[in-house]
Amino acid sequence: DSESKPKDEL
Amino acid sequence: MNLFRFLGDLSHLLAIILLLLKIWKSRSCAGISGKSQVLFAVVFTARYLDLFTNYISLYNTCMKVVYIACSFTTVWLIYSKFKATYDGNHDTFRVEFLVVPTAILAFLVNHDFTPLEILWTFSIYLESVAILPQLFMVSKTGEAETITSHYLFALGVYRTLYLFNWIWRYHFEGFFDLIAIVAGLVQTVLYCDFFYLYITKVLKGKKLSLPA
Repeated sequence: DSESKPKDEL
Repeated sequence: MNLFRFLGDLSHLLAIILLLLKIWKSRSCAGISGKSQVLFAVVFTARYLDLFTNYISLYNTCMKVVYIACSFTTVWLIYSKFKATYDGNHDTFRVEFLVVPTAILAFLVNHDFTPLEILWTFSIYLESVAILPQLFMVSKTGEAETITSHYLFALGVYRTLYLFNWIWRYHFEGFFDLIAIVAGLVQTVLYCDFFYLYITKVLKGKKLSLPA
């Protein structure tokens, strides 16, 4: 999905 | 983490360190847009505030700290230590044309209307256009030093590899983040013209210069 998740990308 | 993502991060790191070393070794920041570097420092600061709220991994934390530290060091070198060599007369892009629209867009189009999420979104939008002052400077002076070209190439490759990472993640994890993908596409497209010049000129041993 396109929802807010913990941001693991930089 | 897939290979595209990892190589993308390495390419980003390479670009940042290449620029730092170029300025440090030559004791000069001629040809470098201080405005783009300030924008990148703003991008990292706005995006990595989650260092204080969210622990993801040692890799994630280290990379974020290194990106921020290098970015602020670069800004300091340009505006303080080697200020005399800074080419301000050619660095005339109006950054408010980038900051204001991306800030408004971040308020309007985001995943969640919270301060951290809006700042993250702002950083994604701003990053996609933050290189414009630098590209504008290259087009204005009509040339770029070879090492500056390598820097721009590595920086462009980073977001391009992230695009492949997102295709991979969508395919294998069903994960996608539309805000990052669209902004990443815009960012990559902005580099396309430069990629062409880099491959046709710089890789053949010529200095990057634009036709008058």
